[in-house]
Amino acid sequence: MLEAKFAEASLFKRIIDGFKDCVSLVNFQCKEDGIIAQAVDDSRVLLVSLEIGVEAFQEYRCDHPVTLGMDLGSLSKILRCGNNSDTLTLIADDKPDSILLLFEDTQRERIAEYSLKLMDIDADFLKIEDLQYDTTLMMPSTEFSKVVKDLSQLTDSINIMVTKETIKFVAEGEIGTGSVILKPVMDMEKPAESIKLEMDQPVDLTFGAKYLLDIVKGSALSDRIGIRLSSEAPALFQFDLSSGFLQFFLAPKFND
Amino acid sequence: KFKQTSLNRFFTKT
Repeated sequence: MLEAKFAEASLFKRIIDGFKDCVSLVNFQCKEDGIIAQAVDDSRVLLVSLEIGVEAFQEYRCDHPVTLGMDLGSLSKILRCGNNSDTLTLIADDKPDSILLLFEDTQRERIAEYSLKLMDIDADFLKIEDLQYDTTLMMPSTEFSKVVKDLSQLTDSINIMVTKETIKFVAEGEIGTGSVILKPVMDMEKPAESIKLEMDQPVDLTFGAKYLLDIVKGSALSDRIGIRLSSEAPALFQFDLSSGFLQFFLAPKFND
Repeated sequence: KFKQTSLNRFFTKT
């Protein structure tokens, strides 16, 4: 039996909204210590990895591991039926055909109950080794989102260059070019506004703009984004939850 | 011209 209760339905909504546009069919693996999910987009360029730890729930119980295969488009329709401030409980038995979603408004004694049919999804689980990164940066997710949205207007490829003291985003397109340069900055008053950079090796990488646009949809989950870059591995973009994370691994573009 | 790589190049299936 799985019973996973979110204090606010909006958290699960924001998690699902964070990656529903790049992958559609996802197996959620529920275990004693929380829920994990992994999915690769159809072009096999972007990998989404989600972990929701027990601490992120108001109440959590999972007696037997259970895999819930869901169509995120359908799940999202049901999630829109609940109010953000409702509690949301996910309920499934040990061999479920469907999952129950229970929205409760404790103030008004309103209870809404939906069931979603589960799917058998044949997806391989990729093993993510501990990758070595050349550069790690932490910055406001809104700032990263703005850079990606702005530069994507010009081109389908965005170049990210990091040297010791500079993070440079460049777009070269048919209508013109654009670049944004950011420097590490420590904001004592508003720590969430800080930009932190740890660089072992400079990097110069190019990514598909459309995938970056998918990634920044996770910004509603956290006001910070962690970006880890390496010349030899997919880039890692991470939004932290109070317990757990939403990660995107993105394969770079290479000069042919 | 930049060419998009695939994740298959980096990850192993389990």
